[in-house]
Amino acid sequence: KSFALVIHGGAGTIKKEYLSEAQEKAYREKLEEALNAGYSVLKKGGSSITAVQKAINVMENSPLFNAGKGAVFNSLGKQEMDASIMDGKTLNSGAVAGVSHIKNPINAAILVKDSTRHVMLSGKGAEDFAKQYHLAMEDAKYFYTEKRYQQLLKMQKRDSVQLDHSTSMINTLIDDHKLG
Amino acid sequence: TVGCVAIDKAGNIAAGTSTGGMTNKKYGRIGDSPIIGAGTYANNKTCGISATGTGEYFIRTLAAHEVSAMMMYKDLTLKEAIKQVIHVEIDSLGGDGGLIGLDKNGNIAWDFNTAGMYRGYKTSAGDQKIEIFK
Repeated sequence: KSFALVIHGGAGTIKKEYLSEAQEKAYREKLEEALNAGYSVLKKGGSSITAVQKAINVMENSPLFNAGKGAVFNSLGKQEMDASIMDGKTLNSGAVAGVSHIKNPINAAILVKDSTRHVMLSGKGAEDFAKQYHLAMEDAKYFYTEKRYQQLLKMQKRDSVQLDHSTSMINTLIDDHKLG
Repeated sequence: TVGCVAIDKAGNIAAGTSTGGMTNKKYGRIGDSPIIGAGTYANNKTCGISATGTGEYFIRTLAAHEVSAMMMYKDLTLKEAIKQVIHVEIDSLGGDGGLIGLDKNGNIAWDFNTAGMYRGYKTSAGDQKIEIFK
């Protein structure tokens, strides 16, 4: 009874010459932690849905990636997050879009999948629903990182849209590769 | 953007994606990540997919479902289908990003048309890989 999982933490202009050794090490360690979180669920005979949730939770809780803590900022300087999940057996799916206070958006997507007849909830409706089911909620400062905010200011100066990263040698661990 | 695709001991596939979107995006803008069939898709008959990149292109091409459809109707392998979507369909529209996938036999594939993608896999056969650069 084999099992497996594959993860990603975003794509972009991520080049070796731009990442410091400390950054590369930090990213590799976090990716490994996410893999192990999902793998241990599968190894114990847990479901692929739970494995996906646990792996993504690790990356949502890390400021290194553009999801959950460390999400990028929109044109108003706010963070709006989106997430979705799908079960390959039943094709049942859940998603949330445009949420700002749900600590782990993938957990809310799972809730929508399991506890409503809908596929997607957005904005305030999604947040009220998450509160109703006592999902962990955080205020804006939990999600804030200086790095991402500086990216926003830089983009606004250039008045363009940047996907969440463009790589440059920086002294914080959060890289800023180009795409989310 | 972060994502995961898993197949469990019962052979069930699940796929998930979570994101903050794009820096300086217009408020209210939604990308592909929460859209089933665009940024996330799973079907036990074919594969599971999670996407990252310029969301608009993955919505317009319904990228995640497109991979599954190419496997189901054109008999492509997961690797071939992901390559076709990224390097033909997304490329031709000028989009960029990547896909990770896993098929019903537990085969893993990924591809991207950017300089790098944070990615990794782990299997019950003991294989594990973590990659960042091209």
